Amino acid sequence: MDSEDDLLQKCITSAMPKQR
Amino acid sequence: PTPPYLKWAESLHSLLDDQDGIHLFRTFLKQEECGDLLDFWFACSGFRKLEANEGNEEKKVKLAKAIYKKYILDNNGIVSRQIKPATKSFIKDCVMKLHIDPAMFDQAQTEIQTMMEDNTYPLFLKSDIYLEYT
Repeated sequence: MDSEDDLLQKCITSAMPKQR
Repeated sequence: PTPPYLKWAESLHSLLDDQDGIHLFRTFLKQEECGDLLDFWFACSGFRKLEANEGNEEKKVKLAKAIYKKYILDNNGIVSRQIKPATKSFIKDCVMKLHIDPAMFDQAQTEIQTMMEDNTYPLFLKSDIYLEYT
């Protein structure tokens, strides 16, 4: 299981646009 | 075609829809010591997008707690200071009672977004960092 920080970081990244 | 950096000036959403725009805006916010505003905004979007299958339930609880702890619990944090007390207690309630809902951070996200639209986003468009980029 990911640490809280990893989980949060993945969550933030998942919401970002992938490419222009 | 319109260069991307001109699009960024159209709205906060145009800016947050572009990887380079996000990168530059984050650099600006970090300089102003409020990078957490942007991370929180994306964390809320990411949380809402988590799929509602069963294996995810544990992950959702953990993530909701992580968002709450990092951005909302500390009343002196930049994000926490911009969120209304009623919104904070609503989120606290959800976390404590494990009422985890995809929309539980929506109101807080809106409040942070309004604050960025009224404040940090217009400042960014006037900042050296943006002007130099253009």
